[in-house]
Amino acid sequence: MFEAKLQQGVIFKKIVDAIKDLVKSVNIDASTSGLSMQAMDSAHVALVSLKLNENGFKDYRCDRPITLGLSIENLSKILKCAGNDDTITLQTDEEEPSSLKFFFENQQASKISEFSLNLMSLDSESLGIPDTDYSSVIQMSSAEFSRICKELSSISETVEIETSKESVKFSVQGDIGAGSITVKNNQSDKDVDRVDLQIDQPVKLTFALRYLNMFNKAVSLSSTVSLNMSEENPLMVEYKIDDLGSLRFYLAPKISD
Amino acid sequence: LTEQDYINIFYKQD
Repeated sequence: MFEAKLQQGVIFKKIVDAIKDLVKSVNIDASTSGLSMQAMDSAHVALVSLKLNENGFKDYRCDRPITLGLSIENLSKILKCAGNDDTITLQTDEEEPSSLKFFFENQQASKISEFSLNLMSLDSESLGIPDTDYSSVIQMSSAEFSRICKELSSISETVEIETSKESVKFSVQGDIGAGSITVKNNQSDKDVDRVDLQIDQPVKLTFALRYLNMFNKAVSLSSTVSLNMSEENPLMVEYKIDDLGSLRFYLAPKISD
Repeated sequence: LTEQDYINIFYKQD
């Protein structure tokens, strides 16, 4: 028996909206500790990893680990039927479920929707992601980072991110010209302005902006985003989800010649 | 031109 009830169902809707352009089908692994999901994009350039802890759910029960193979497109269609204020419950009684039940309830419990989504059997391609001690970590407004990526992607497809003790520089070079945006440490009390740099080792890495713009669809999940980098390592972009878990994106760097 | 690297170069199959 597996049942997970999320008080703020809108969070689940936002997560699916944030990843639906990147991955087509995913395995959600349910265990006693919560839900986890990991999937690569079709080009194997990026990886998304979701972890939702059981104690972030209103109700959570998972008698034994199960894997739920879902088409993101079909999941999206079902979630469109959930209101932003609804609670969302996922449920199945079977050990090898062929479908997953969804219940959407409005606040007054006066409207209850029930859907059953057919499951897919997907071979698990899960990669081992070592816990990395990143040498450059940037915490900043997710809206600001999303804006920087959007603006720079009109000049070039790739952005070079260079960190130093007191600032991070986003540089682009394209046919029309070049540009850079430098953001300094800023302990402002205004969320949108605050920038927190922890630079043990400066890095200079180049990434495809198309992927960063896709990752930034998660901006509605958290007002802050963290960029985690080490030389010769994929960038890890993390959106923490209050009291529930985190949505992480990994992006392989461009190999600068 | 910069070549795009692949994520499964960095992280191995479990």
